Amino acid sequence: DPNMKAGAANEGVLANFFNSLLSKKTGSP
Amino acid sequence: TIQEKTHEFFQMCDIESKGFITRRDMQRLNGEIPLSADELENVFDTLDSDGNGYLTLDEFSSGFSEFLFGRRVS
Repeated sequence: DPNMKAGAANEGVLANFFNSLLSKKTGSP
Repeated sequence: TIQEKTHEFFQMCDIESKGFITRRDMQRLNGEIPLSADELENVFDTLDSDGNGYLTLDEFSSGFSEFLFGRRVS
């Protein structure tokens, strides 16, 4: 399944994305 | 809770409260969070598991929990 492979490759980007949302949420006053 | 966070994040993307996130909504985050347009595109494609171009809260939350639990496992 090419989708699964793409998903695995993008795991880091996904982590980046959610981490950014997390820090945006907590980082803004 | 995780569910509340998921909802919060979903609404941060779905600023018009449509109930789903489009590729365009994702691109709007460019500049708000330190990810390039390309990376945001990647995130969208990864989360949009059925590939219909709309990210539902369901798809979004399963991506979020994958991120949370995947991190814990590895």
